[in-house]
Amino acid sequence: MNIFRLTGDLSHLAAIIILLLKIWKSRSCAGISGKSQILFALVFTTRYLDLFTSFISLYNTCMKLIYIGCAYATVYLIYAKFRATYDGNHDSFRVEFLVVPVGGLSVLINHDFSPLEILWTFSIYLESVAILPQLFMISKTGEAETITTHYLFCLGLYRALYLFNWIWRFYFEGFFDMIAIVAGVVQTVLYCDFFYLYVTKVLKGKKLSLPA
Amino acid sequence: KEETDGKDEL
Repeated sequence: MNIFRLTGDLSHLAAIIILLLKIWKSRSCAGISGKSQILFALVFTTRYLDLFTSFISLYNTCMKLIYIGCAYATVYLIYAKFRATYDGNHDSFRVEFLVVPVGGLSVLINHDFSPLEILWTFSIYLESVAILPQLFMISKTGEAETITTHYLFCLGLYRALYLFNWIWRFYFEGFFDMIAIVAGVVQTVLYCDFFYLYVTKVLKGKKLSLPA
Repeated sequence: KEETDGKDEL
């Protein structure tokens, strides 16, 4: 555990909680892609199956349970409790274009051809692109609420911090996991355009809106 | 589990 890893995890946790609180307090999931949230729930479910097979630490187990619990709570709020506020017309990204290729790739390129390992690989690949329905939705409506941009910033920052964590681990532990690193770079790159808008607009007190 | 098996990460 190093500082980048810990702050990355906390940033991830902050993102998840910001989103839950935003929906809960405003009693609305307007502007939130339910499809991205389903993909994240799928990511955590397929990645954390090792909860049943191995114990790493109390921290590890607790965080996994919190992430999974929050992911399903978010999906529940969007598709059940506040379904009337869900903007399905703008959430039109075709998720099968992500899930099918990612599924194929995880069968082809993995560390070990075993069910758990393939599901872990699937979750890593899927996480790297799971935000695309959300970004697509923002590009379609041309704007995002400020609180939604804070959520996205924390979520992007988390994977960027993990990149520094992997650099750290490579130098000090000689450890690297090529699958996680490549997917992590892809994931972080997808946020770059958003990071730019966040810094140039949201941090200067303006609402995030894209030119028509 | 060893820290180096990677799955200690979230």
